[in-house]
Parts: sequence; C-alpha cells; structure tokens
Amino acid sequence: SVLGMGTRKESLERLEEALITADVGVKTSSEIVGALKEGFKWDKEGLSERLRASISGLLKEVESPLVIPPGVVPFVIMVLGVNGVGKTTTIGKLASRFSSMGKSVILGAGDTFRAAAIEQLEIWGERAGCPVIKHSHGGDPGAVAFDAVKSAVAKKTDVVILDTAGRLHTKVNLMEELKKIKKVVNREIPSAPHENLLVVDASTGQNALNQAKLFNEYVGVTGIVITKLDGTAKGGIIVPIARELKIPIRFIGVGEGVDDLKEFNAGEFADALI
Amino acid sequence: GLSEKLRGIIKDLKGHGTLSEANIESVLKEVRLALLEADVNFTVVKEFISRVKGKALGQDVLLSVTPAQQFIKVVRDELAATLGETASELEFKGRPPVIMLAGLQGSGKTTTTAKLARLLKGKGRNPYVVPADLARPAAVLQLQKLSEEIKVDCFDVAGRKDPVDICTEALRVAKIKGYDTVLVDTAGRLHIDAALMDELKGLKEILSPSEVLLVADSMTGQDAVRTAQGFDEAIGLTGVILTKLDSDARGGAALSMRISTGKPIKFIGVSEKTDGLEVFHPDRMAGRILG
Ligand SMILES: Nc1nc2c(ncn2[C@@H]2O[C@H](COP(=O)(O)OP(=O)(O)OP(=O)(O)O)[C@@H](O)[C@H]2O)c(=O)[nH]1
Ligand SMILES: Nc1nc2c(ncn2[C@@H]2O[C@H](COP(=O)(O)OP(=O)(O)OP(=O)(O)O)[C@@H](O)[C@H]2O)c(=O)[nH]1
Ligand SMILES: [Mg+2]
Ligand SMILES: [Mg+2]
Repeated sequence: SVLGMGTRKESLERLEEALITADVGVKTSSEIVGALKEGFKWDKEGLSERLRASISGLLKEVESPLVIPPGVVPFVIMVLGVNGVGKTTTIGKLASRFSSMGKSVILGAGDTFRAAAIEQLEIWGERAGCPVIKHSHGGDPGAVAFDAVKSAVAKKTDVVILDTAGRLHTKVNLMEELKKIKKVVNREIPSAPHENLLVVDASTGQNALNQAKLFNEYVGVTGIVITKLDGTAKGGIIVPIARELKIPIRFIGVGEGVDDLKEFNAGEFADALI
Repeated sequence: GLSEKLRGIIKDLKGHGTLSEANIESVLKEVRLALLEADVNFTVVKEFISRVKGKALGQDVLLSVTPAQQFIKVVRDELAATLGETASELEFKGRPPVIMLAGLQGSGKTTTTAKLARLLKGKGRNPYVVPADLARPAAVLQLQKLSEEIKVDCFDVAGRKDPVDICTEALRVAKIKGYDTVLVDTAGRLHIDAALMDELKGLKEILSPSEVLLVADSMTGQDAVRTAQGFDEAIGLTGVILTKLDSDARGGAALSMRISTGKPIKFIGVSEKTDGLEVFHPDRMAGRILG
C-alpha cells in the first residue's frame, strides 16, 4: 500500500500524490481524497481501501459493455480519436471478436489521408476474415462510410466498423469532416452510427479530457476504449472523463495482438490504479 | 493564465504586495498547480519548484517594487533554461552517419523519419530512409509511401524477415551508393518489454548511430519520466523529438523528459505533413507549459 508511517494528513497527501501520478489530475484527485476525510474512523488500512472503493464505485457507473441489440442490422460503429492512439488496431481486434461470436463484419477504410492507412486496415481485415470497403487514397471518407454501410445493408451484415483518420480535436475542419461522415451514415440509417467509439491512449495526460469533451461536442461519444494499458501508464485520466462526461468505457487495449482487448472492469482498473 | 493568478495572489499578500520568505509558499503553490495541470511529472515539479524558490529568494525578488512581474520572470527564465539551450544541433559522425528513431507505439516515429529526411534534403544532404519495423501491419509501406512523397530513397526490404538483417544490409547499400545520412525507423515498443528493448540494443550495435532520438508524444502525462528513462537507460539517447505540438496539450512532458534524462529536445512535430518539423525553442515551450 502507498501508506507507511506518518500522520493522517500525510497519509491523505500520499494518496493524493498516488492519484496525481496516475494522471487522475490535480482537481479530481483532491476532490476524491477530500471526500474520504468525511466521517470515518481513522485507520490507515481503511483509508487506502476506502479510496479504492470510492474510485471503483465511480467507475462502476460507466462500466457498461458494448451490447449489440438483436435486430439492429447492421450495427454501425464509428471509431474516432486523435493521432496514433490505436484506432485501426482496436478495429482489427473488434472485428475478430465479433467474428468469433459468429457475427458477420464489414470494415470501412475511412482513413483516406495517412500513408498506408488503408493497407494497414486491410491486413487486419484479412486476419479477421472480413471484407474491407475502400476507395483510393485521398478520396472522400464520407463516401467510404456510405459504401460500407450500403454494402452491409444489402448483405444484411451484422456489424460495420468505420475507421477514421486520426485528428486533433482542435482542428475545426477535421472535426467538421467527422461530423459530415456521421451525417452521411445517419442519412443512410436513421439510428446510425449506433456507437461512436472514442479511442484514448492510456499514457495521455490531462489533454485526454479535452479530447473527450470536444469529440463528444461534435459527434457525441457513446463509448470509450483506453489502449496501451500493457505499458506503465495507469490511464487515470479516465476518472475525470467518467466523472464529468459519464460516457461508458467499453474496452481496454492491453497489447498489439488481435486478442489483446478486454472488457472494462471497474474493480480491476481501480486496483491497478493505486 | 498563471501570470494573472500570480499577480492576484501577490497583490493580496499581507505586507502590501511584497514577497517575503514567509509568504512565498502561496505563490509557489500556484506555480506547482500550473505545472501539474500542464502534465509535468509530480517529482519533477517538486525539484523544479525548489529550484525556483532558490532563485527567487536569491535574486532579491523580495525587494522588488513589482514582485509579481519579477517572480513570473524568474519562473519562466528558470523553466526555459532547464528545457535547454536553443537549437541543439544534430551530429553527423560516421561514414555514413546514422540517425536511429525509437519510442512507444504511435508516438510519430515513421512520420518523423520522413520529416527529418525532408528537412535534411532541404539542407543539401542526401538522406536514405530505412524501414526497420516489420511488426506493424503496412509499416514498411507507410515509410515507402512517405519517402516517395518527399523524393528520398528508401531501402528495399524485399522480403527480409529480420530488422537486424535490414539494418546490416541497408548500411552496406548506403555506403556503396554514397548516401550521407541514414535514417532508421524502428517499431514502436514498450520500455518494459525486455525482448524488444534487447532487439533495439542489437540494432544500435549494428548501426553505431550518430544520433539516437526518442520520438515522444507531447500529450504524454505523468508516465513521461518512466518512458524517457526506460529508453535512455536501455540504448542511450542523444536527444528527444516531441510530436503533435499542434494540439492544445500544454506539453509538460517536455520538462519531465528533459529533467529526468538530461537529454536535449532537438525538434518538435507540428503537423501530420512531412514539412511539419520545427527546431525546439525552450522559451516558447516554457510559455506554453506555464499556460
Ligand atoms: N502496446 C500496445 N500497443 C498498441 C495498443 N493498441 C494499439 N497499439 C499500437 O499503437 C500503434 C498505433 O496504432 P494504430 O492502430 O495505427 O493507431 P491509430 O489511432 O489508428 O493511428 P492513426 O490512424 O495514425 O491516427 C501501433 O503500433 C499499434 O500496434 C495496445 O493496447 N497496446
Ligand atoms: N497532428 C500531428 N500528427 C502527427 C504528428 N506526428 C505524427 N503524427 C500522426 O500521428 C500518427 C502516428 O504516427 P506514426 O508515424 O505512424 O507513429 P509511429 O511512432 O511510427 O507508430 P508505430 O510505428 O505504430 O509505433 C499518424 O496519424 C501521424 O500522421 C504531429 O506532429 N502532429
Ligand atoms: Mg489508424
Ligand atoms: Mg511507425
């Protein structure tokens, strides 16, 4: 445990430090630890356990697995996030997961900008055994999304997963492009995209909160995946994201392999955090 | 931002807005908060704040008529000085000199390899890029396509299955064909992955690089120290390139990595395009971190 010797004040400070160093953020850490001070018998072991329980409780509220409702065919997932966080790889993992559940999957190669992005997704499509809808490099991502969804409707495919180019949430033209892709899909299927999945890198600091807020503002985020938790970063930024935006955390990425995707578990995450 | 906050605090201090050893703590607390919110590592913040305190007390800020301005200047100057000397240059030792790029997954290594090649070509050099990432799907193709875009030659991997083999052969070809700089893109990896860090050490042995650059994401949080130290201890860095500074991330990782490894930040990535590489300016970064 992070608590050794010392006064109660020191113990609380050490807990706050543990949260800050896990990227929970100064404001959120002091608020969570501050709430611990309220009415309990002073006991060092109890303090650490109460913190774990408090965080686990907070995260339990956003522990909500991605469920594909029967009868929603195709179920359309749009994957978004800033550059390099693991969107394309996560799509590859999801495609394999759904395929092994007996679902048919189509992937949309919606990153028409970055070098070899389409080819990268095609390799993941091969691994999962599912078709990849693509246009040429430099093409309109909205048109790719349209084609992927249209193809899925025609074939009665269970799931469509749309890859999008990495984009910084501060780039208005790129965020407007994302909005437009969503609109194209929505026009084709009025309830789609059924899931707007934001991918966040566990080693990101406080900027991840800005990312979540802005992507949510532009297109609405219905689920979050936090990747690279196999590294040394704790991913604590999801605590303020959960607290402020209350968006379900669907999965965690724990490696580069096709099976390195786990459903988010609040208790396990809280244990690993401190 | 921090400047306004500090002005407000110092104005309200007992002693009619003058700084004393007694009341400097409340001002330091505000700086500490700003640095933590900017993602500077917790332990690095502690060390930096004690440096600032020393400088402030030592510089007679306490006797100044405009303590707020004086104090902010002390903080900003100390931050810029810590971040490094301006324009830390690239070294080109070896025949031909090799620049090796390494770092965590997704940090921007492949894109930065192309950016550096383009920059060097623009300065009249004759660079050669080497795609030594066989792990990530289409990584070799990614660097090939970027190299075509910037009209720089790229080593033909041609079915080779081992990064060691690729580096050995690429170096041989580079010598024969007379390229004057070899840039090697490596696969993203975790500093705690012993096998992959051993592979990286092996590649370094073969390449004897003039530069070993950590390519790191500027929005990295508290983990920046572990990452930088991990790579530095394993392969010895000569510098750092911070990417994605076109975001609104404060970039405290810059201070964390600089203080924890002592290595210079040489460049920053400021866009996804191949011309999006700039020389690192410590004073500008200091202002950005303080917010
Ligand atoms: N260790 C680890 N690496 C991961 C994980 N998820 C993705 N990666 C790696 O992160 C790197 C970037 O992954 P991509 O899938 O290309 O990320 P992206 O968000 O699609 O990137 P852009 O399309 O360029 O914005 C690759 O090297 C992946 O193998 C994870 O959970 N753990
Ligand atoms: N906005 C912005 N994007 C960048 C910058 N540098 C790289 N990128 C983007 O970040 C993403 C990841 O870049 P890569 O070059 O594939 O990263 P990598 O380190 O080679 O990734 P791995 O090989 O998987 O470890 C891509 O979408 C790049 O276009 C930058 O300075 N600004
Ligand atoms: Mg991608
Ligand atoms: Mg790469």
